[in-house]
Amino acid sequence: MDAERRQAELIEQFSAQAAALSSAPQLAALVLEATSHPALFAFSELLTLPALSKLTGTQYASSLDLLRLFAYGTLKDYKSNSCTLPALLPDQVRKLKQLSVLTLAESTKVLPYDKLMQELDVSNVRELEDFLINECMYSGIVRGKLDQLRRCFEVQFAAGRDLTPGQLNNMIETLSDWLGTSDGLLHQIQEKIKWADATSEVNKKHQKEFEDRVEEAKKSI
Amino acid sequence: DNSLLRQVSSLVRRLPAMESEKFQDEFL
Amino acid sequence: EEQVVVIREKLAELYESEQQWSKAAQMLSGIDLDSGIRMLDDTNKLSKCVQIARLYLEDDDAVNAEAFINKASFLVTNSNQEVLNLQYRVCYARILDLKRKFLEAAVRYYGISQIEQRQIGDEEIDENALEQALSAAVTCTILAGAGPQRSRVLATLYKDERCSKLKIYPILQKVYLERILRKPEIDAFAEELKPHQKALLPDKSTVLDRAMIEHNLLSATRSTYFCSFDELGTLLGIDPRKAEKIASRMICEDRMRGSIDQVEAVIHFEDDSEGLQQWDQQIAGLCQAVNDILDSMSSKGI
Repeated sequence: MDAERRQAELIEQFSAQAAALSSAPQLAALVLEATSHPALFAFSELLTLPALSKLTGTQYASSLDLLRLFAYGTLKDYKSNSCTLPALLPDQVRKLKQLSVLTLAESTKVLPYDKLMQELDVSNVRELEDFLINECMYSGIVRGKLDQLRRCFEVQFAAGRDLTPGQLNNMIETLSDWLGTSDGLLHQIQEKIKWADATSEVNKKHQKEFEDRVEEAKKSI
Repeated sequence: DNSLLRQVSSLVRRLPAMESEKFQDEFL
Repeated sequence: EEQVVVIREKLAELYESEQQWSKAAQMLSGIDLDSGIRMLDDTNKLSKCVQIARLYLEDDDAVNAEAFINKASFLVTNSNQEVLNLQYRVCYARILDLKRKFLEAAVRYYGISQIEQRQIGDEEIDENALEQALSAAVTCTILAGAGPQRSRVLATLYKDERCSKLKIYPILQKVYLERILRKPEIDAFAEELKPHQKALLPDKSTVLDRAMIEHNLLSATRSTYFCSFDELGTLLGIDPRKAEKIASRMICEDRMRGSIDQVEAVIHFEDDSEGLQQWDQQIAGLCQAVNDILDSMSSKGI
């Protein structure tokens, strides 16, 4: 929540800057700044700005493609298309790696070291762990624990990335399933409460009947 | 609202609450 | 006796002017404050005790200073001399600091930094002095042994807005957030320390080393379940066997949760009930996230 709030201010700042810029080189420079900023991990607001459409058809069109990559893609996607995209600065590489971790965390909560090393282009476990601790956990985009025994990273929380059109339906489905399961569980609990109350009443009645008969028996003796 | 969507996306990714092997053993 | 007292006081003044603090203190400590012939009131006695303690502290002599501050502590409760009371508090904090009772010193320094008056008697309270007291509180807290008591003091300091303006705020932030401290940061912090805060301990490590190693060990528990002694040694910059020793001491003293498998040479940073507890925490986090989203929605009129 805090990360999202911090980002909201940055997004507003960059959007205002973009609106004030008129030339393609200036907009390309803004894209470079946004994709290098250490605290910005969301780019869909910038992508939808009318001002950025000025980049289309110019020699800076690849900056728009780069922004799209940072919004939805991973380091692997960059490497497959690097010939058509601008070269990345170290800050941009770091950010793309961070975004790649967020994408990986979308599909599974237990990320094996081998997969992470492959996706993040990291050659050893030490480097991977340092990256996950310093660049992901300490920057607040991810919370989790490293399990060196099982060689995996257990994700407890991961910040949300920009949504691709296909993801919205999945999200709605997951939320609907969750709602359905929760409703079902609450209903079951209600039924159990009713059953417990009814059983308790029956037991009380039985106990009273038994005590009455004991009293009767005592009197007759 | 992209910001809200990202927050919801993050929330949805948190389900189920725990998934590790160790937890499964304890849960069982 | 009166004449001897006058001579002693004059000599002490001379020694003080030549910055021979301990000699000045020794001169004054020869005055019999409880003499039957000269009747000194409690305020005068308190004043003398505090003055002697302050002089010893100029030479970092905590042992002798403490003797006089202990005498002063019987007198200070009935004193309404605000300046003297403040001087007493400062001496007490410095003595605790010198004796390496860092957490207690931190609490006292912090109390001093919170003084609201800018004039006490004839003395003006300088903002710089208060800032120094606050900085001393932060330094002592960082040097104190890692554990729940220190965490409470850290939280108090971190949430105090004034600390964000201090030069050592970045390290306070990292310590509070339980993040691993790297060598350049530790070296930068070491430059701000006084000699006794970098003193050698019986095991040949320094006060600073021990504090940093313990902190980094606790930080490691936040991000990993499990660490080999070799890995731990590399992380902490020490011999793996030393890392094991420090970890075992912290576990025995209940300042860290975990267990050590000496056969496999690994440390497990958790106990067996961690999974279910974590599940509870995750569920709580989920519910909080839902609340946050609902709040965001309502703030946007949705």
